[in-house]
Amino acid sequence: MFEARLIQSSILKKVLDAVKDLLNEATFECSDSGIQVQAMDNAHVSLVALNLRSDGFDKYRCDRNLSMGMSIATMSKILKCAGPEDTVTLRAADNPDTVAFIFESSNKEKLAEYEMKLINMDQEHLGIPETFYSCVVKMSSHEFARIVRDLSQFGENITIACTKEGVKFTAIGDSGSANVKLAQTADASEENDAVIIEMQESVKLSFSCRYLTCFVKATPLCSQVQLSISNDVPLVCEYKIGDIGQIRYYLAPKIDD
Amino acid sequence: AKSQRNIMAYFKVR
Repeated sequence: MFEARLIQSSILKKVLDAVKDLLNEATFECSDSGIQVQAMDNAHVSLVALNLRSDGFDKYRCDRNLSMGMSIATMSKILKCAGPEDTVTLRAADNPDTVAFIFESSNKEKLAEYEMKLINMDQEHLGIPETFYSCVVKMSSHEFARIVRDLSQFGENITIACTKEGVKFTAIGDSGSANVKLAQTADASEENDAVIIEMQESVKLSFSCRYLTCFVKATPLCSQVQLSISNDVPLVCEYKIGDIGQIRYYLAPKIDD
Repeated sequence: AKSQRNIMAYFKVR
């Protein structure tokens, strides 16, 4: 039997909001160590890797490893039915055809159960090599979301250029161009708003605004975002999920024709 | 013009 309980359904609601624009369906791999999801978007341009550790759940039991193919749209619909203060429990049998989502109100007076059919999926699982990145930028997730939103109005790509001095985001389009420069924070006491750059080598790469716009849907999960960039490899955009895990988005760069 | 690479060009199928 598989059972995982979270006191705050809001975490799972935010996780679904962070993936539903990219993924139609995904396999949830459940084991003793927790729940892992790795899935590409339909166009195979980006990859989402979600990790929720078992010790981050309020209750977690997984008697045998399970691979559950889930419709993200259906799961998102179900999670919209949970109140923000509700406790959520995911439950499945050992060889499941369905998974149950059980929502319990904080006063325990309302109990709602939603059962979702699982789907058979034949997903390709990609091996992500251990990569040493030339630049790692930590910054406010809200600032990053704002930059993506603002610059997306001017072009279909955002070029990220990172040097020792700071990080520069640029978009160029038919109507004009836009750029935002962020200097590395000198005094990092305002931790959440600080811009911290670890740089071995300067980098400059372009990425599709469409995908970056999907990634920043994870902003409510964490006040900080970490961007890992190396020339000619996918960008990694990482948000921590409280004490329970993290979501990483990998995005293949755009290259000059 | 820039063209979009595929993520599978970087990560191998396991």
